[in-house]
Amino acid sequence: KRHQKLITEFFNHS
Amino acid sequence: MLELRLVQGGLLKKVLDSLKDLVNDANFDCSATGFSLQAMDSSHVALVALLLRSEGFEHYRCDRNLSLGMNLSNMAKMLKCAGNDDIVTIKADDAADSVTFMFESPNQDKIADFDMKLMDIDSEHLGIPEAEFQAIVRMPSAEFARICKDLSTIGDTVVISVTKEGVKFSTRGDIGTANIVCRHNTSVDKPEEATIIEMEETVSLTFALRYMNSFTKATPLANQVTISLSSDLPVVVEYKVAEMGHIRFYLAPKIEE
Repeated sequence: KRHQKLITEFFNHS
Repeated sequence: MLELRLVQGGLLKKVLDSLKDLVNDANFDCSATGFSLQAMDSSHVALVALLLRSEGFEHYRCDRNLSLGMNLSNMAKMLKCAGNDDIVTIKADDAADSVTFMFESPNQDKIADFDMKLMDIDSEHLGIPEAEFQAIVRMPSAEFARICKDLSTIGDTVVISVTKEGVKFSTRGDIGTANIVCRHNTSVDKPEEATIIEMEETVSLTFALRYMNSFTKATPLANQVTISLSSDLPVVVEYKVAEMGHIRFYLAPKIEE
């Protein structure tokens, strides 16, 4: 089973 | 005061067509550097970053940094009213609650202005670090669009794998499986027909085809697309916007649980 990661898990708020 | 005059107004129409299905509302940021946008889709799985450098405009006046909140489907509706060869000027006052789009026909015999209401948008701005990619694929944008469209009739996800054999796009669904391999190929008549694969390490990542198909709405902007991949990082799908900038789509991978 694959889990969809979110963009916010990779890039921090600036 | 903001006044941006773009001779190739058709570019802006194409840019909006490539954004409007992915993002509803976004802030366009205007600074001395250029006209830019960063926005995520509503489920925070994909992010789009647009940059149109100030040098690409025939006239670029931006007295102070401005953020213009716009509904992208409404903006697309307004830009649809411009001819493909029209010169487009974007105008706004510093404290304006609206933006004006002015369209001039190439021979100046028709001039139109459309005023659109601006909106306040709470946007999250993400810092995107410079990354070293394990593999970078450059290929004809129409070919990439065709592959994404074809695979989405069979499955919901695409596995993109880069090895020394080439780049492989794979999917599986209820009716079966599909694999499409594109090899490095520079022996073509025109440079835009080339497929160039630069690989530091093999890489294989899984992505939702729904988003990939949405990114390919940018195909009319550029003959080539660049796909940059690294393990456990969002893929970057980039289209150049003429000589003046780019539109980059970032898509988070699906990870095996």
